[in-house]
Amino acid sequence: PMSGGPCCSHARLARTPYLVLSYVNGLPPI
Amino acid sequence: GITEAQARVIVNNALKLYSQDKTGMVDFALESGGGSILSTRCSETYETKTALLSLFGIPLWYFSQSPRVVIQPDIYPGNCWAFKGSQGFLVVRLSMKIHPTVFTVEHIPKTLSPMGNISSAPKDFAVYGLENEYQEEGQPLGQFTYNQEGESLQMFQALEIPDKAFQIVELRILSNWGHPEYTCLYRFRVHGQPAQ
Amino acid sequence: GITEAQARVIVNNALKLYSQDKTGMVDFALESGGGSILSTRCSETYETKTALLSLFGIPLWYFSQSPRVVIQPDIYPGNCWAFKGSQGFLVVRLSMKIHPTVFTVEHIPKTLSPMGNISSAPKDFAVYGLENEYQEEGQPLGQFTYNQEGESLQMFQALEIPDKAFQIVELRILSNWGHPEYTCLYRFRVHGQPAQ
Repeated sequence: PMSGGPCCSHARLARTPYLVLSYVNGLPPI
Repeated sequence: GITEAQARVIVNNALKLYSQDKTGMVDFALESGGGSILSTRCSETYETKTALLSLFGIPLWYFSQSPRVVIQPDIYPGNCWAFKGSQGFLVVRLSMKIHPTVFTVEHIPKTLSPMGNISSAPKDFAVYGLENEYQEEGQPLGQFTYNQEGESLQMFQALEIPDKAFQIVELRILSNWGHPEYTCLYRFRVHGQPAQ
Repeated sequence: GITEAQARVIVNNALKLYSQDKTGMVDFALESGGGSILSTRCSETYETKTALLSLFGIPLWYFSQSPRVVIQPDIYPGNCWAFKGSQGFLVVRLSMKIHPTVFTVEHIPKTLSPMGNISSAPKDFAVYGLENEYQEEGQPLGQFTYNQEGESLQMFQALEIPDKAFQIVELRILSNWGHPEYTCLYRFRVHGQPAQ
């Protein structure tokens, strides 16, 4: 279990072997 | 008044119909059942270049929904095919040759739309039976209007059961409910009687 | 007693709500609707190295669910994001800036868990509104407890409608229901009023 507040690297998601989806230009068509 | 047993029957029947793709009718356009998208004629997919897929921080490509989603059952917000403007075409090859009798059009309910409206929904549309995918003017099977104040799923009866059977239908969207840039198609279904 | 017609209305209204993502409310976290996962801060995905994908008999890689599944609607057993331990973080970018009012947390029902329990379910959790994804301590929007004896889908009202609007929220899981190794998040939704 971790203690303390939020921590460490915020680029964590970029280091994981997952396809990351981000919306960079507004909403997709809905 | 009704008894508890009668109430249970009503509930069970409603659930049964709901579980049968909500209509209890064969959808001959359904992709997994054998339907396929042949063409969108001159409609252009509305590309927003917003959904960026990356791996290890390296941008790979922009994702957008293809016309195939119109014959797939997932209709969560965003899982629609968007074409530019309010006039679009979709040529669908059905899983078999049928006399089309009913068409179903679905859009997300207004309650689930982040914009609070469904202006991107199709409004007036027409369906044609085609002999082949290149036929320009097929046999009209009816012209209908999807009502933005109506149910999320709306069914439209063809004016008359066509004498001819078709394996290819064209969905022609003629207008939308006001969105200036694109129209979103969530799901289109074709029901009918298999040809003898 | 009620009439058959009244019973049908009750059933139809219930099914209608059910078909509207079960809540009838916009989920601003939903990925297909424009939501995205920004970060898991220092939580680590629990890797079991058990789901091996192979092609032509050649092992390719081990598959595990990414945090994105938390903002995707499929909640079949296993379609959760598992993080090590019982304390985890998820920073979510919403589809638009809103005043968050309600949060929905879902877990599989105990009846569907092969283990017969849902010890991997989150227990105490808190939600914060962030100005930007790197903000360490955002505005508290509430602290809640997911009840393992309650419904599969549970909704939690923010203490008060925040004055400020947020497009980024942080979900902080503080404890789980007893699983010693990991906690599973099936789905987290954020509802609220779009900012003017």
